[in-house]
Amino acid sequence: QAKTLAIANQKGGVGKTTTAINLATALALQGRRVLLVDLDPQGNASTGLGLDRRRRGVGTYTMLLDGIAPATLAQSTGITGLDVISAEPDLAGAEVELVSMDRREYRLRDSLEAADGYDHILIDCPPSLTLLTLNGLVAAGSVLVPLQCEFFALEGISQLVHTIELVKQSLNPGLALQGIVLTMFDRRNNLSDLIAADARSFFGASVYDTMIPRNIRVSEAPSHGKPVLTYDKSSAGALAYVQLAAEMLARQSGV
Amino acid sequence: QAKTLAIANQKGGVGKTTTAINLATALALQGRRVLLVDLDPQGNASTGLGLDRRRRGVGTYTMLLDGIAPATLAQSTGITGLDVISAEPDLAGAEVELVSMDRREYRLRDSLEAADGYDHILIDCPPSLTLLTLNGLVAAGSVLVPLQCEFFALEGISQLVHTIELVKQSLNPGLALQGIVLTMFDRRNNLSDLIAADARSFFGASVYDTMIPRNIRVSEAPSHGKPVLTYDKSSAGALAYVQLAAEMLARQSGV
Ligand SMILES: Nc1ncnc2c1ncn2[C@@H]1O[C@H](COP(=O)(O)OP(=O)(O)OP(=O)(O)O)[C@@H](O)[C@H]1O
Ligand SMILES: Nc1ncnc2c1ncn2[C@@H]1O[C@H](COP(=O)(O)OP(=O)(O)OP(=O)(O)O)[C@@H](O)[C@H]1O
Ligand SMILES: [Mg+2]
Ligand SMILES: [Mg+2]
Repeated sequence: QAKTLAIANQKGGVGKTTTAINLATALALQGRRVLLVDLDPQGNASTGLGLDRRRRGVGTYTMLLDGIAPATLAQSTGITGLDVISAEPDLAGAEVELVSMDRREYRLRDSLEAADGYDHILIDCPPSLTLLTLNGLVAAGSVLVPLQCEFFALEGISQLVHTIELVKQSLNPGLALQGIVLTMFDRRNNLSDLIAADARSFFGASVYDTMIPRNIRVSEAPSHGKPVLTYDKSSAGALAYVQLAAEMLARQSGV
Repeated sequence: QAKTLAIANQKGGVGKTTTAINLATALALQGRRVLLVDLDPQGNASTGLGLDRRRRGVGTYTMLLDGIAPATLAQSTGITGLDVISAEPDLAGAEVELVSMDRREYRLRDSLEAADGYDHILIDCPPSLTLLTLNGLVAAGSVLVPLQCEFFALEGISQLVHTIELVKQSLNPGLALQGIVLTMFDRRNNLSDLIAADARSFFGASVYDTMIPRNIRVSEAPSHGKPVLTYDKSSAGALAYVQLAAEMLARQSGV
């Protein structure tokens, strides 16, 4: 049975997509079978893995609204072991269409029941706490929260943790907080240190030891349609994501 | 009659709130009467102007759902001439509640008809193209689009410009693109130059001459509950926002 992980944070631009792409890649490079579900109408995870708008077929919208099986929607990427279900532009209209549907919060969970042969399923969520993200939280066994080392990002975390609790109580009792990952940590400025210290004092051991540094190679990689792990595998960003995957696997197996 | 400006982009973390706060402040410091409407459930614009969660009364949710007049909801900030209608946590649930309401896309526009005595009304939108942002686009006379100098941000712009066209055709014929403002421009890296050049070749004169540089003082200011214009008025970020206000006023008066 696959471990399903939602990567979520309603704050925008904190590194959700970058974490989804590179964590998925790091797991695949270790020989695991990984499916990445792009649940964001922007489709950045699809583009970041080389599936630009022209090369995408049908994807997440068709799966959620029409119940088509994941196996027929999954596309291979340039990385062995990593498939992606990409985001069609129609996904932007899904929020309103889902509101009146039966089991509206469970559509993704029900679809992914049929996803066979994967060790890990990662879900890249949009920057919101509305129905698409709720579908991601209900489908997942745990949630990884990227936290950008900025003041506005820290402000929103308690609202997110509260939402995760609500989803756990009402829609998905098995949902756990996988952890909080500090992103775009810039050791040249104090603000990053302050935010990191605050996050660790609020959330303790839930905050991963691994921090993702701000690293220009990370933001260059998407324009080449590649994860930073294959664009520049010796960069500080790539090495941090390899470490993140190792720490996540260790935490999942209770080390 | 006030000029109403929506600040929108579905891409997260591109500088919408930072632009809304500092543009509003720059206009107020020039003696204009400004109202900032925080339409994002995260409430970052409210916090960034010193109204942390404890100090906020009722705000945008109450105005949209209960039709309470803006005058009773507007709170003063530490800046003369600048009022804000803050975002209550309930706003997070507004998307679903609005779907079944009458004139659901016009609720904000109808409310702001009664906002008297302002020269400018600025609306900070959440990172999405759902009903809250649609309300912002329908209430506005024009849209200012912050564009972060990053690849993923440029990718989403055409989807946004397309949505603005649709809103103009169906819901708000008076809506115009005020312009595109490059944000977090980092002259130390080529990516910023590439993105800026691409944006100018796609959108021509719609792209403002003023560019907002990446500047640590900008991201420090919110933790002090102040816009960068009053936190550090001689910083590169503050000077750029003063210039942005001047360029916007010149463009609005046809110079
Ligand atoms: N460690 C890093 N160093 C430098 N740039 C980064 C890093 N992580 C992400 N970025 C860049 O920052 C921007 C925001 O990251 P990303 O798009 O992954 O965030 P997101 O949370 O998925 O955004 P959204 O809320 O819009 O979905 C992107 O342009 C990305 O390339
Ligand atoms: N010019 C700048 N220089 C440095 N940091 C900046 C600059 N502009 C914005 N920031 C920081 O970048 C982060 C994102 O900016 P901001 O929150 O304004 O974006 P947004 O588009 O409103 O995000 P969201 O999509 O979540 O609403 C914030 O932490 C902010 O302080
Ligand atoms: Mg994303
Ligand atoms: Mg914002």
